[in-house]
Amino acid sequence: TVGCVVVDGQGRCAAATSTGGLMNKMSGRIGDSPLIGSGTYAGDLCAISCTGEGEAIIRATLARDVAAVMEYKGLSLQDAVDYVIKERLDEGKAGLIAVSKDGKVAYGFNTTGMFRGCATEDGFMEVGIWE
Amino acid sequence: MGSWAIAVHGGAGVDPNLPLERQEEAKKLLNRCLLLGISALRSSLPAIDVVELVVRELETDPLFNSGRGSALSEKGTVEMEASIMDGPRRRCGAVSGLTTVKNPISLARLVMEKSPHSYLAFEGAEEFARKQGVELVDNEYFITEENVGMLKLAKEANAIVFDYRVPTNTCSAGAMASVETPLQMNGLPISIYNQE
Repeated sequence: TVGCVVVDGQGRCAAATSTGGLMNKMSGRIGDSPLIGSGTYAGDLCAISCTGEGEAIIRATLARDVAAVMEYKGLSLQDAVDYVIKERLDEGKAGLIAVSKDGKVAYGFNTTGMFRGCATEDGFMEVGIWE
Repeated sequence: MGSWAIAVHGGAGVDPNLPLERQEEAKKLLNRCLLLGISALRSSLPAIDVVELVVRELETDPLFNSGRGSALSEKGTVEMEASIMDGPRRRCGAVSGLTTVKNPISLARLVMEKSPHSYLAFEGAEEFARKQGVELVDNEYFITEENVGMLKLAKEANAIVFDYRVPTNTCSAGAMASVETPLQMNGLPISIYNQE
């Protein structure tokens, strides 16, 4: 699975996710990537793209949960990401990337690694795989 | 005016023994996609245009599991899915079961912009694609040698393998691991090291 999340200079958030799914999957199997609220979500506050064990991400409505705990509990972006990865996946393995309206970027995963990269207008830029 | 930010991902769950050159290859692609997004943001492209542009780039490169280089179904074919969402009015578009659309994320965008719906799947999505005139290719275009090998291993292990990025020289260990792990998904063993 691949994904991208952006907040632009006007504070507008957007998210996109695309995948081939699982190797040896049953034909017709749908994972989390096309499900708004599970694999992808964007609202006024933030944008999220997920990857990992689709069935666990669907059960957790992972992407929307990040936005929900920001909206309802007032968590910061990174705290919201850490909370859902830690508390909402049960046994599932997944990772996600997120940006917020105020130009922050965050990511989290409970797998062995996640191919990711992030950058912000103030010059921060990072590409990584492992913890 | 706020400040912009961008993040990209190429999948989670990586073989801890992934060869260094594969790691460098992945980082190079992530870096290239980040720079593409940054340049678009500096040109004041809206967020929804930037995420589509970057994901198209990731779909076109065979390294990660999307578009060209997608994981294979049990039939040895590619069935792709994608979704996109625009924060300000929470508009969204999604597609599933695509077999000929070169860039699934762009069809998802067209579902959001040009259809009254949010989600189209399989034959309906393919028909919408033809009507919209998006670029169509043979299913073969998406299939790589490496994934054919991965599928073979997964079938031998009677397992669903999340991350086809596990290098073939360690694959048998990965797939075997799935046979030995007690973890099940939909009745089939899954391999811990191989989530995507």
